[in-house]
Amino acid sequence: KVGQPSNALMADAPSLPLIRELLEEAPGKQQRKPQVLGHPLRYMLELYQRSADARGHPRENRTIGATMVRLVRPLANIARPLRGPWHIKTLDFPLRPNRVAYQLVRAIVVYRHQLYLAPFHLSCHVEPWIQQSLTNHFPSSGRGSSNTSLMSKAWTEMDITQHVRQRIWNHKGRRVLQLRLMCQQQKGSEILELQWHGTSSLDTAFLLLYFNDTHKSVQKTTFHPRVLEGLIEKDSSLLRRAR
Amino acid sequence: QAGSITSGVPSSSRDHDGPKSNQCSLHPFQVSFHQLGWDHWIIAPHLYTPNYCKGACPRVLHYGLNSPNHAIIQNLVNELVDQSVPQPSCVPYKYVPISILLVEANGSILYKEYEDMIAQSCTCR
Repeated sequence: KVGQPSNALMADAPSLPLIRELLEEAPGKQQRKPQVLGHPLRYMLELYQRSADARGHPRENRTIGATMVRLVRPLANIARPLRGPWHIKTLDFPLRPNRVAYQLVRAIVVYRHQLYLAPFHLSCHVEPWIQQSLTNHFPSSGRGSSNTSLMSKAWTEMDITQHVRQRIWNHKGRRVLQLRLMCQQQKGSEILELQWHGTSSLDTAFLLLYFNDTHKSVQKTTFHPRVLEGLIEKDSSLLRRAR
Repeated sequence: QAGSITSGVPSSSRDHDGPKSNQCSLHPFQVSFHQLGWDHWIIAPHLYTPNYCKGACPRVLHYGLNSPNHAIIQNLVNELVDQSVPQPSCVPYKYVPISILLVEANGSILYKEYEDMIAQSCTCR
């Protein structure tokens, strides 16, 4: 129906897989595109340009190793009271219910390890935030690697796949990954109360979840060569006779 | 034998199939996500080329059409047995995926590869 707004069209045909997915992922027309700015958007644009050409064709040599990458922004960030030289900010990342069809390949937290909050220079790192737990450290795999950071050198990526898989991935119901950003004033400046209000949580950290779409691989059954040969043999003989 | 089948077919088959130009083939077609009404949440790409298949399915299907035997039979049935059985249709045969960068309702940003979004070749089925 020409001219009918696509949302109405989409609503008519929720049974089609793509339409159903688009309905799920697409904010309604009435909802303006949520404002996404700054590093997260730049990061995902760079990831997109490395993985697909200008017309959207996935590149043969793409290296993301996943068919879907979700950048999750932290919900709330609560600045904890000063504890010694540490300024602590907890970051809550809401994880959507896990669709059986998507297999988690990798989870990475990207955060600023150098933060400038006038007049402070801070150096930061990220830890899991587990209530009443002493060992708030990522398992050995949690390592910061700023060399892979795609943006300025102030950002670091840390692989937290093991932590996410062990601690939260298979939970039922609402799942929130809680991390905390630990920042310390760099040497020299005296300990002063730090006002976090200057940075929105968006500017300090975000979460990247890499998935593979498993349901498609199940559907695409591969013909056994013997079966394929039989099909071709029968097909070409009949085709030849008719021709 | 093939001979008996084809001999029964009236010789007018050539003009019946019409000129080669209107035979089943792939037609390039480009849209913008704005035209589809999705631009308020799709960041990239701006243009999308789904393409489409259009054209007649001649009785003797040329080899490049990847047609199954059934399509040849259906053509003969339409011609010799019962014209209410339609000729095969010209539809996509192979597809390729497209990568989309979009904003989700909660503000997350999603990179996703959607399968079977661009028609790459056609067939008569």
